[in-house]
Amino acid sequence: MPVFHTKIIESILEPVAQQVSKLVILHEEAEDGNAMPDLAMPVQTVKLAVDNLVKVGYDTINSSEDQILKQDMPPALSRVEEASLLLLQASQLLRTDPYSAPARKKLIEGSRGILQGTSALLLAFDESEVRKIIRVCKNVLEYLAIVEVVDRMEDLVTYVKNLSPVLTTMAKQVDGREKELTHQVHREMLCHSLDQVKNLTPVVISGIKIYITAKENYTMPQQVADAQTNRDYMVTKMRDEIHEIIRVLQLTTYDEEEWD
Amino acid sequence: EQILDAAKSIAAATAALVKSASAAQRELV
Repeated sequence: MPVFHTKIIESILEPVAQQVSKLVILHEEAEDGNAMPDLAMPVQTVKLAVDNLVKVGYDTINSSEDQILKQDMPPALSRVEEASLLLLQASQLLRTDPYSAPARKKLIEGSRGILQGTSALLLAFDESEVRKIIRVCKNVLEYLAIVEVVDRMEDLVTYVKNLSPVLTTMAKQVDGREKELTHQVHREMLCHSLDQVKNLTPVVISGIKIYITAKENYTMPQQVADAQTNRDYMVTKMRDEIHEIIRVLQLTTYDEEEWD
Repeated sequence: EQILDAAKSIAAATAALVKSASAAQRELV
């Protein structure tokens, strides 16, 4: 089971997570430790990177209209800032005493804090990106909901003309997301539902067409009713698949396993 | 994108810091 649920988050956090784990193990195995080197320079580099992240983070918050992102990001940024302070304190303590045990503790807590805060920040950002894809999916659902008013051929032409670009955007974004996931089962679920939507699209349009033809040709009421039932059944199937896509998009490995 | 780049920088800087600290410890183990 992958720890990080997207490839980009994994590529950013996995190397630092490995380094932090190694430091923790080394610290536990050699409690007294060797003299620590002067960490002022690397700590300063982290501090500059933290300052930049905080600036970019607040720029993102201020320019976003996503209320959940605005709510989720500040605590993650605070976490990173607090962790950076711990690292500065550790570096100052080590300058006066390279064997300082509290400094080692602060070093570990600080680097863990950076990892956890950055992870929370990336997760908040990623969830916001997922909400953008979900909005596109809901846009398709809205189009599917108005299928009942399509009862003339010219309406169908307009309907298909409007539905196609939204469906294409949805397919492109879901496909991109699927490729980005590290969780194989989630990838397969998205792939399956997206294929279903692609396969159902011509079937739904054909169902609408058959219904309109039946209605316009004054076919027997039962035939019109059957055509309508068939159309609605296909639309429901497509809607269900899109709801499934929305559900899977919101799943993370964090739902199944605590890693923190 | 900017967030991802900023996160990459912070992760790389932290990994380098922790690596330096680990190097000193490793000599003992």
